[in-house]
Amino acid sequence: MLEARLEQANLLKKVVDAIKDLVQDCNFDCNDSGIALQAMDNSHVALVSMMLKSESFSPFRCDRNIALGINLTSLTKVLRCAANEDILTLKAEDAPDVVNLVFESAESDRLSEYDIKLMDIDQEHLGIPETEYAATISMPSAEFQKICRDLMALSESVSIECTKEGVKFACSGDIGSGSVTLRSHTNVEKPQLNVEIDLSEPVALTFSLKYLVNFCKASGLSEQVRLCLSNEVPLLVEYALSNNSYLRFYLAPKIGD
Amino acid sequence: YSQQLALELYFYLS
Repeated sequence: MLEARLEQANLLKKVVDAIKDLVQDCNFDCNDSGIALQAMDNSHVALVSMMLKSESFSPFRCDRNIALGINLTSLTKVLRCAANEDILTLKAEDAPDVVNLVFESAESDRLSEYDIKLMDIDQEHLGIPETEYAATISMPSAEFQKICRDLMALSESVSIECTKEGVKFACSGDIGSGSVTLRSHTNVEKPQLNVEIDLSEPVALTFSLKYLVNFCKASGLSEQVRLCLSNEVPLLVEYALSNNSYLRFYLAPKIGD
Repeated sequence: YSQQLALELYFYLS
């Protein structure tokens, strides 16, 4: 059986909120290392990969592999019933029909309990090879969100060009064009504002802003976001969570006609 | 730039 207790319901609320517009039904794969999720969006150009390590829960118990097929709209409805600071416990039997969610207030004696019916989801799994990326950019997640939103006002696509000069986000559309360039930057007092660019070779790729703006819904999960790029491979957008847990998004690049 | 390639072209179905 599965029993996984999260100190704060907020973590799961934010994760589900960040992915629910990309994927609708998905399996939460539970085993002794934690709870993982991998799902492609309908158009098969974006992939969500979440890993909540067992260390992110206290306690965490999962005796055997269990796939919880959950509709994220249903999960969102139930998670809305939890206060952000509630303690959240996920429970399921070994061959479950439902997943049980218990919300406990740390400050009062309230205990809420919900069951969500599970679905049989036959999901295609993509193998993601370990990739040595040509460019890795760490930057404030709020900054990345602003850039994506700003450029989306002008265009559907953004080109991300990384050279030793810095990283340039550029777009052009019907009303004109725009760009934002960032250089490496270290803020000793506020390291969350650092911009770090690790480059082994120059990269230039074009991506759909609609997806990037969608990924940025995860900004509340982490002060920093990591962008990993190599020519002609999908972009990796990673929000690191505590205990080596993560929320990753992959996006296939656009190509010329 | 118009065509968005599918992820399956990059990752393998397992």
